[in-house]
Amino acid sequence: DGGEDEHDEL
Amino acid sequence: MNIFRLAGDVCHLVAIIILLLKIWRSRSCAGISGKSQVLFAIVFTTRYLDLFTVFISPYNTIMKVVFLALSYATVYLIYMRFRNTFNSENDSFRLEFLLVPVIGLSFLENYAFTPLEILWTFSIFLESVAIMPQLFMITKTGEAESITTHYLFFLGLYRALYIANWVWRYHTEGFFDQIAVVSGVVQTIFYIDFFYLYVTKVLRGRGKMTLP
Repeated sequence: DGGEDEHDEL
Repeated sequence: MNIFRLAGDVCHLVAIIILLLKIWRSRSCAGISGKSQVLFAIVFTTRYLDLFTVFISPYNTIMKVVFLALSYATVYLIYMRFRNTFNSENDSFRLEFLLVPVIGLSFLENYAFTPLEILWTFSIFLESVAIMPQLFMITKTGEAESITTHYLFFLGLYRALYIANWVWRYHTEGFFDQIAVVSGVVQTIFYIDFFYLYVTKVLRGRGKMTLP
């Protein structure tokens, strides 16, 4: 499900 | 980082500064929805909790601190410093109509059932509706000072540029953040109607934007 390990967007 | 995202972040920063300067210089927050500004402060707080756990880049960290500081400064000016100019009777949007579905959805649709991830998702969904009290106030009063419309214009531009950023990142690095994209598209749609009014009313030098 497109897991995001870290969110790099503000 | 790409030009669309950088331009988007700059537009976001410009929007926040426009509003803050407008309140500070006019020493008044008439026509501004304090509720929207509180929601934005909540968005930044719940989204930037990773400020202390994850280091992405100096730019990322600095912008997070700046956005947090400016959004809390704006809320402070509205509810403390110039509270006597705050017309709360016009700022009557029921926040629970936004918070309840957003909280519910962030528990249902998220990347991981961890506190940080759920709070991040909450901040994404909340940001897409945070401008509603402000747009509601404008439709209720039937007008908006041109500075407030410039603020909304740059806010809308920031969202439109972020969509361009996602298209770019999808084609160049296969990046696709489903939650952020869906929520961002919904948020941008709210501005389309306003963009039309902005171009037809404000840019024609009418000074104030009066709704039909």
